[in-house]
Amino acid sequence: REFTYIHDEL
Amino acid sequence: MNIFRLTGDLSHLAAIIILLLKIWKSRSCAGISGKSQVLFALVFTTRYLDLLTSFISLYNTTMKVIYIGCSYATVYLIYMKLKATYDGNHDTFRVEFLIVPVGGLAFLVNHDFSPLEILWTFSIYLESVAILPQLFMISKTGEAETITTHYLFFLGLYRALYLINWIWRFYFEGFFDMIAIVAGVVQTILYCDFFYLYVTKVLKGKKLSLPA
Repeated sequence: REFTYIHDEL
Repeated sequence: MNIFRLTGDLSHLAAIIILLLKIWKSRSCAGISGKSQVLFALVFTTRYLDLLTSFISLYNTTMKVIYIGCSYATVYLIYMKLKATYDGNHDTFRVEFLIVPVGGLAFLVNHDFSPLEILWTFSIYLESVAILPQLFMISKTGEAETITTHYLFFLGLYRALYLINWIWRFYFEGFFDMIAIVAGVVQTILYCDFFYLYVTKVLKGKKLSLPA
């Protein structure tokens, strides 16, 4: 499983 | 992006700049915990590794670069340039008691067992407790300069605003990140005692000093 979490907050 | 998140980010930025300017202008880092600042530099470094892997927005990238740059500049001033003014004798919090459990927890409780994600989780957990050496130092010396308390106030305000941001995002976007929320609540609670002192003392023009 290739999945990168996008953390859009600082 | 909502108003709480934006003001939260700006409040965080204000805290970082206030601290850096205070140290730079006074040519002294007396009363500042170098250990807390190293922890914050570590927090930003491990969290913003995604600068290399994903682009979110110009705003996001710019803020990350500024946070990282300022935190390293602060550490440099404390441990290199203004080392003579660093109050190491009072900065005695044992950071391994934070790093080790936080590192272990990041391995156990995360969204995904991958290196970047574990480091991100580590940074979230570490940020929630990174201020403890600073609060410990203040409790040890029994006082803090007013400018230092402004720094802490903006750092705590940033966290409180982020909590409102998460409530907002849950209602309007159906978004919630349990790891960030739990750590954020813990972090905000740590500031409560300080907030009380700030409002009852500093805002009334008194210096923050604790009873002996």
